[in-house]
Amino acid sequence: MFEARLNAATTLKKVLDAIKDLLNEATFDCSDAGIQLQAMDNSHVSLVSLTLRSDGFDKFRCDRNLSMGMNLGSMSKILKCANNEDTVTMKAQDNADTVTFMFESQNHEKVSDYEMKLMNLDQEHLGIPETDYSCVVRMPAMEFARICRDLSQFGESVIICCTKEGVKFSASGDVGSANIKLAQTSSVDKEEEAVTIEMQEPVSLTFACRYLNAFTKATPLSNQVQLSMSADVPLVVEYRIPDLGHIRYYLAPKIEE
Amino acid sequence: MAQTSIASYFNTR
Repeated sequence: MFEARLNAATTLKKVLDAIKDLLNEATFDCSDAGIQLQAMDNSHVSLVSLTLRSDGFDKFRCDRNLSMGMNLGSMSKILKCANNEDTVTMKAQDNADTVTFMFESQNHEKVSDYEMKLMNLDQEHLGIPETDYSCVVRMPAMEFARICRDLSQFGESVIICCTKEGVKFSASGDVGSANIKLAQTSSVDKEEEAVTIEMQEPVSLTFACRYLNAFTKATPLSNQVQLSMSADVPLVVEYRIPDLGHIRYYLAPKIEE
Repeated sequence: MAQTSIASYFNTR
């Protein structure tokens, strides 16, 4: 028996919004530790890794490890039927071929359930090594989304250049070129507004705008985003989901041909 | 510039 409950459907809606543009379907691996999802996007350029810890749920029970392959378009249709404040419960029997989403209104007067067929997805899991990154930048998630959106008007690629002075995002194309520099904040009233840089070595890497923009769909989940970079390895864009877990996106850098 | 597969950076488990 698997059962996981969140007191507000909005969290699950935001999680789904953060992955559904990159992935058509994905396997949710459930264990007593929580729910894990790892999947490459359709073109295998980026990897999504989602962790929702069992202690972050309002109720969580998983008697046996369970892998649930879900069509995210179908899941999205179902979650649209929930109000943001509804309690959402996901349920499945052991070895089931369906999962049930149950939504309950705050006043308990409306209860709806939606059963969705599960899929058998043959997905390979990638082993992601622990890495010490040359540069780790933390910044407001909204600011990062804004930068990605603004720069994508100028080119298909963004160069992220990080030194101890700050981080620079650049793009260029037919229109011309654009540069956005962010310095480390010296003092801020609110922690979520801070820009911080931990640098061992400066890095300069090029990434595809469209993937960065897709990652920023996770912005509603978190005030801050963390960018981890080293030369010649994938960028990690991490959004922490308060009290529940995190979503990490890995993106292969563009390299000179 | 070329875009490589993310899988080439990580080991298959």
